[in-house]
Amino acid sequence: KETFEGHQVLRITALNEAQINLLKELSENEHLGLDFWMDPVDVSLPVDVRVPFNSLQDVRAFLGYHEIHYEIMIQDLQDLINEEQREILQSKALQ
Amino acid sequence: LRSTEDYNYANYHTLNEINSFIDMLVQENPGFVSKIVIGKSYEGRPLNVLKFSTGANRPGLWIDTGIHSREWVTQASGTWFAKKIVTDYRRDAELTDILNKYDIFLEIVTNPDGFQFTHTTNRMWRKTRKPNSGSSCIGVDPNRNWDAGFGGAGASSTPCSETYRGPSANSEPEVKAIVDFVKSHGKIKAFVSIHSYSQMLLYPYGYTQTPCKDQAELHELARKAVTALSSLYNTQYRFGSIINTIYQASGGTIDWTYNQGIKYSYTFELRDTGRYGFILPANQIIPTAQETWLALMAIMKHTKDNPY
Repeated sequence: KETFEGHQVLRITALNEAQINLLKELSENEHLGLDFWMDPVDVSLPVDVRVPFNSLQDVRAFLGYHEIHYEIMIQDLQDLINEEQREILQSKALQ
Repeated sequence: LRSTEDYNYANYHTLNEINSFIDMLVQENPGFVSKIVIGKSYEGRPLNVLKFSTGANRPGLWIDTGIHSREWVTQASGTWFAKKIVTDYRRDAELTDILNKYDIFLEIVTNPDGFQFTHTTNRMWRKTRKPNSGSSCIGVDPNRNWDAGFGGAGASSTPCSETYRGPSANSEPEVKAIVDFVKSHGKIKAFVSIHSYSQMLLYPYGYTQTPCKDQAELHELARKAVTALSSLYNTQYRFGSIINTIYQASGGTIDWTYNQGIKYSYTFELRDTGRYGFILPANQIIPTAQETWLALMAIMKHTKDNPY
């Protein structure tokens, strides 16, 4: 079973077209294993990306270097998935 | 479970549980609800469609939920819609009027292989589960696999991409089954394909900047539908054409349905924006379904009132 320990989901806010293009370049780096939940397309839309633990430093360094603003939307994805599983099981047990 | 009254609509469910729900709903509503199997998935699972019908030879309204398997609130909302239809028929005048003139078709789990995979192996799986020859990567994005601008910009030719379009249009049995069904039916008048999670209501096109010929009407109806949706919990939605509101996407579902002559073709992106993504907590399922139902009713009512 694939788990997502340490994966974070970042919400990135691009300020201009140049930053959108930088994020598109980032998305083409297959070795980072990024999963774009919302793609970089326009400054009016946020960009949400799931970043595997092993790529976090690289991605954060990239964003920091280019002064691209981001927030951590999900701190640890597996925690949230575990919580979801707990809720499902608990609900079934109650039923 | 003994009946669909016992089903917990405020929780996420496995594929088997949803299929049992479908069978129970059919059993409880003979002569009104039936199940059609429109095909089989790559791994051989039935592609179940619920048909709500009060008469013969009616035109149809299509709703599908969950072509992207990880978008769990979508399939959960679809289950709630199914129960809502049987509960409100003969109680809600507007829905009753719609059902006296139109059949409603609802495919709750459009991508069962992917959905099963999200429950057993990888919660974040989006695509189908068909292997790709010459690649170790599995699956096709079924929302890039339709014969509408297929292979153009806004879809990937790389099997490892989440937006891989597939080797050819309709290569995925999950897509081909709907294509065959829509063509053989011949009288589908509205087609709504439901996704999550970025809070949008979109109409064609995604593959081209050229506005569709009914854009003005579709835009106004989208405004009306979104207004109805927001009236319940003040959830904020964007609306517009796919290409102008979200991004260029070729081979998309509703571009194909619109080009088939289904004027009222829409796609939803349900909750949520900016907190949970695809891991939307189960306590948000019912509010999401409730507010979405208001928008669906607006689209279905408009379709009924504006025959073409």
